[in-house]
Amino acid sequence: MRLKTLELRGFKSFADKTVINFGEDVIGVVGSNGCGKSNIVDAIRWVLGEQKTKHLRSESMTNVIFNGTKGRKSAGFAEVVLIFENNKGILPTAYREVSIHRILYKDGSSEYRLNDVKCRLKDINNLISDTGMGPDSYAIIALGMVDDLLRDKENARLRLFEQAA
Amino acid sequence: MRLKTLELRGFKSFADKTVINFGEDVIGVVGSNGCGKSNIVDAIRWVLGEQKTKHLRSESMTNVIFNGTKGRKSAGFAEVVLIFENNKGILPTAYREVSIHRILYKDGSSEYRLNDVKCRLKDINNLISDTGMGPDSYAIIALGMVDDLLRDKENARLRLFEQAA
Amino acid sequence: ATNKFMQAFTQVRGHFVRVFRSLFEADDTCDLKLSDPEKPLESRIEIIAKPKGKRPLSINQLSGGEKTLTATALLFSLYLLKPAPFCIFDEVDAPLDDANIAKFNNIIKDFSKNSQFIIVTHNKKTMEAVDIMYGVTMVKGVSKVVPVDFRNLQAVTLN
Amino acid sequence: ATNKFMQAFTQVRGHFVRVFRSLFEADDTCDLKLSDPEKPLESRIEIIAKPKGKRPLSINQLSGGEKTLTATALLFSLYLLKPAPFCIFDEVDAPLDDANIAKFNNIIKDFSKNSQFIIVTHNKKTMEAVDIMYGVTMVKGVSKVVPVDFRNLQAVTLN
Ligand SMILES: Nc1ncnc2c1ncn2[C@@H]1O[C@H](COP(=O)(O)OP(=O)(O)OP(=O)(O)O)[C@@H](O)[C@H]1O
Ligand SMILES: Nc1ncnc2c1ncn2[C@@H]1O[C@H](COP(=O)(O)OP(=O)(O)OP(=O)(O)O)[C@@H](O)[C@H]1O
Ligand SMILES: [Mg+2]
Ligand SMILES: [Mg+2]
Repeated sequence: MRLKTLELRGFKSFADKTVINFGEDVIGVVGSNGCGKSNIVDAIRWVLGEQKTKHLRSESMTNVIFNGTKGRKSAGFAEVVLIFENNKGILPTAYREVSIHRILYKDGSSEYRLNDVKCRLKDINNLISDTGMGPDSYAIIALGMVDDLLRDKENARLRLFEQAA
Repeated sequence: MRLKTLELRGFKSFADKTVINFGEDVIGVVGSNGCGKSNIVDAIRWVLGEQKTKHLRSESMTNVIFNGTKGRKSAGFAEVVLIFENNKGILPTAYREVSIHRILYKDGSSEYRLNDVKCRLKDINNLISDTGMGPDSYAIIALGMVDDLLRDKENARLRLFEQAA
Repeated sequence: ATNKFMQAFTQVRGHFVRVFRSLFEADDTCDLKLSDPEKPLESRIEIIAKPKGKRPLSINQLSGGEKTLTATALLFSLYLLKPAPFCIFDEVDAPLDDANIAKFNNIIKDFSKNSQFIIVTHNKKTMEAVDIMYGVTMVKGVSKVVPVDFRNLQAVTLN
Repeated sequence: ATNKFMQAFTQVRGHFVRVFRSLFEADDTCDLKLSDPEKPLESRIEIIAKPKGKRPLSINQLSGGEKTLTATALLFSLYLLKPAPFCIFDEVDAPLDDANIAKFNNIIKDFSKNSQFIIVTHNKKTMEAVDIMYGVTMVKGVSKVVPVDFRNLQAVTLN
């Protein structure tokens, strides 16, 4: 299954709708400090169902909503859409493309969609839990994760191993 | 006061006597991963009196002694000498040059010298405590220290401030 | 459950030795051990890593770059057990020297036959190794993404 | 004791604002605060850092590079209060982009009039900024040091 597109709107520093096409095998993301690269990584974790705010560098979940700048007020909601090609039938669904959609409103209410049909967070978790793609998976290797593995923080190595096994 | 020379022998990966001359204002230290750069930083901390083994990435103090390789046996002791020019009279001594010498033997016994005269660790601590040069000083900024400051681990910011104030 | 665990563990261990040796040297000593082989599900996983003929007493004695490579070898070993559809590396190459960055990027090139890799980096050598690059820029606190090639790279990375 | 503390704190605070603004932008909001101004010696020191007109709710929301620069600004502020005879930076530049590395090295150039700086680095731009370079190499587990200029640099850093 290949990543096709990521769309962000109102998510952290991505106030305006932003579309990234993942056409290739190895995709580089570059830019100066603080421009938003790790925020893109956070967006992918978030749309895949991440619920631990500290994995999103936030004290509370509503902190992922664009919080405004000197010249622009904050957003009413954060929205991320991730679209896959289901080319290997890994995702147990008849669709050739699968889109996962997550919205969080300022009042704390959330919306989730699978292929544009409203669903619960649980449905998203079930869909991807077996593909090694869950937000806690060893596939997302921010520098912090390397550190946890080295210190074996909270038995990180065994927990990661159990996810893969 | 300027650093003049650092000599290492039997300290971590520096099995053979190594002399580094600090002639300049800004000195770069380069080399591939694992070649010994941070070990040099550890040597400077150590000779200035560092007693916390975790600041030296070691479980016990005798771990700083060269522990041998496939082709060479371990050393009997670790020795580091740091020589300063006392040009600003910061060090309260009549000497123009000051050398601090620390030796640790395999059996755990230690030797300390100030200008080649045997002394106690305490004497070394007293000499440098007021110059901001103690091993815990804000002058040694390994990446880990940046982290402690950001998370304010164990009130790191206040403690560092008190050292400078 | 224990049998299944041990089977998977033996596989990961095999991968680890191979990946470690491709990142370090071909005859290096390395291993993964269970702290309590009698009760695997309650064990911790111990890492033995002795790159380039050195004899560190624990991985804590290794250098910053060596530790990063060792952890990466473990992650790749888990990946080989069950390849994830995509992997994201966020500035994992920061502590690596040029030679290790080349090895790291080669391993990614290999695995990219089966998965997509998203690599966030500041390193020029890593940038040369990717297939396509997206530049992220920020204007007045708002981020946006632009496709990048080496001509507008300076503009994107020098803010 | 409290008076002396407050005097020093006010000075460090002033330095912090100036150094922060030289590393980020000249009109950025930043400050150091005591969590309990009534009992300074029992306080924690809080950092307010809002680079480039952004409004992060805490420094935790800042990026990796922004956090490093902020911590470095604090360290330099303490340094200005009581300059240490020498400072050692061990790969502090790893998370910084090219523009910030240039700022970082400029600040070091300034302060190096009064102190020596030992900079451990893998970064080529940083290497160009130092006065003299020592290369550390390891053969069969034993380290040694060689003086380096840009001609033998490749040999030293590519192992
Ligand atoms: N909810 C939010 N609204 C607006 N801006 C935000 C929000 N959350 C985070 N930011 C901003 O995003 C920036 C951080 O972006 P990010 O961590 O993606 O940077 P980066 O490109 O990874 O940089 P680095 O190279 O330093 O790691 C911070 O400056 C922060 O203020
Ligand atoms: N007591 C010792 N005896 C022999 N070798 C040792 C000893 N202690 C540490 N080492 C070796 O020194 C090496 C680490 O050196 P160091 O941390 O200085 O590397 P470095 O140049 O800073 O690398 P990096 O760029 O990755 O940070 C390790 O490989 C370790 O095995
Ligand atoms: Mg980042
Ligand atoms: Mg190091």
